[in-house]
Amino acid sequence: MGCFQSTGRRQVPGHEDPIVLASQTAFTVSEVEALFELYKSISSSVIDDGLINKEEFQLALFKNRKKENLFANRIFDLFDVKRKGVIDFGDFVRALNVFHPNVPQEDKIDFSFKLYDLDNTGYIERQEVKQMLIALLCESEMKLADETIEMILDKTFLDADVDKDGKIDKSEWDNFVVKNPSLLKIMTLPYLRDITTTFPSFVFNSEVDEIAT
Amino acid sequence: RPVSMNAFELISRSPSFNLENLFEQ
Repeated sequence: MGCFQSTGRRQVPGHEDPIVLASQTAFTVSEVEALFELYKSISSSVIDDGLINKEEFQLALFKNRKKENLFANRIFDLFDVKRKGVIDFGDFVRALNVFHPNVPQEDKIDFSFKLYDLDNTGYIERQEVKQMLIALLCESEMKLADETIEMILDKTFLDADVDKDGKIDKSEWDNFVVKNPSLLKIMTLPYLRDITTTFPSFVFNSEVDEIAT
Repeated sequence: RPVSMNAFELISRSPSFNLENLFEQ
């Protein structure tokens, strides 16, 4: 029992019940509430409508409103599960959950496969990898000759595309990441293990002490 | 050196994948 009179749950559009979200993810109820504090801050940075649009997402990621960015767009699309052009709170928590250290490796592998399957064809195709490589080079202001890019692609497909059909299917991807575990590093955010300490202000703002976790 | 790396190792270095930035609001 908490010390305060319960005032009921926050009524915010798209604010799914933290208890339900906690039951579906590796987060505790308190952590879901902490994520809501973060979500509120991101979702009100440009338009205060309680939803994260692409501009707000990019702003949160890069601290500036960069131009179109292939990777940020792709991550946004994977967070925007319902394809509404905005990320609601439930989408946000469930997508971040994939990056939780305690989430099974298979979920991370699935997410990374979708991330790189730019055209959602069920395969990671050579031209998609080339497109991402070129985007990375532009982003990091690195220059590589086209033949060097083709060499990198050749080597990658030699290792990953076991059946030599010019595209990487899901089972080839599974085997490839097992052999190259460093590729999954981006799929884990150690931060997420203890999220409530990341948001000291949250302790004063939330109703968490009233909720059984 | 980039040539000795596979494409995905390079791609995964994109700062866009650094979702920790989301937590620095």
